[in-house]
Amino acid sequence: VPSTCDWRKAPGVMSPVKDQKTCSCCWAMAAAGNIEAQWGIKTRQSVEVSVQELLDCGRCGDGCSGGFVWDAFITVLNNSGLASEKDYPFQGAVRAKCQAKKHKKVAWIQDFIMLSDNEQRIAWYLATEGPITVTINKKLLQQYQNGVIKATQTTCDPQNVDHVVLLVGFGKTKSVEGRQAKGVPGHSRRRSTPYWILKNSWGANWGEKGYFRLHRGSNACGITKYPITARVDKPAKKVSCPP
Amino acid sequence: DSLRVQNPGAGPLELKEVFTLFQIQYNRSYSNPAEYAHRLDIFARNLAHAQRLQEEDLGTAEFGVTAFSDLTEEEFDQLYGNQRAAGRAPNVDREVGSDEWQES
Repeated sequence: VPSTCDWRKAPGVMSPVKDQKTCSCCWAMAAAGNIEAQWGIKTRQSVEVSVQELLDCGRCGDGCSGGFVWDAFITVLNNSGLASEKDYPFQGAVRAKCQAKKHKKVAWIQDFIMLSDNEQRIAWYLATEGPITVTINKKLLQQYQNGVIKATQTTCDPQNVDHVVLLVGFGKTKSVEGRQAKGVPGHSRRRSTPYWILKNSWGANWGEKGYFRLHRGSNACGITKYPITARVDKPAKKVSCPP
Repeated sequence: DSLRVQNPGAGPLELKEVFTLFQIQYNRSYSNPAEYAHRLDIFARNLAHAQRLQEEDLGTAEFGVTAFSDLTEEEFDQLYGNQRAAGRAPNVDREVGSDEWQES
């Protein structure tokens, strides 16, 4: 596993940060981001796929009231692919009729898998195959501005996961970045902090340009509970994450 | 008074200035004075909460004013939560070696 990985630095892999506004469709936006990244990495073609199609064509039919990533991937498999965001744009509300048949597919998937709840293995998969959707407890995000969130089970219950985001990289803070260590008089330097980099769906004005960082190695906010990714056909060439 | 208690050191005037900046930055307006006062109170609580989060956090995170600072935690949950979050697995534990277990 490399020491750092950041898929935002790879051209054609990450689409712009989206804003779900008042539609609780984080699950669809994370799934779309996962498919875009996998497609971009494996085929070297940049695509932006339709979130609205996942909302209108999902089997539950009420995509703005929450949902599951696996339902999004099932919709893509049922429809043999996804239309582009341009052809089938986000409306911020579920529409009665599925319009999938009217639009050309710009991306499709082979299947989808859930990874083991092991942060080392998740990092390995992220670095060698690409971004992964994860489901976390969003409790600390309402007031989050920047930096690495290092929560405890008390401040962020890892069993109570209620928000889906896209895992796009990992790294370590420089020891100087750490704030004054509490309760240790005079000691101002801190060990460097390992972190995950995650793409949220609350617009680019939130957090670190729409992204945020969580401590890596402590199952922060339940990040290892549902690591799920779509799989796109194997690439001809070996894949490696930009450092 | 409650506002003053919640923001030791930041007098109501300062808090109102921060709130006005928040309204400008995130394009917020409230329909009447009562709603304004209600949102100001929530904003003050959220600022105090952000301060506590900052103190409790063991990493390098910074907490403070965000686009959601005039929402209660319940409103934020309602608006941005994945209502259909996966349930918890039932906690089924069974004495290993009990007769019933062997039968089944």
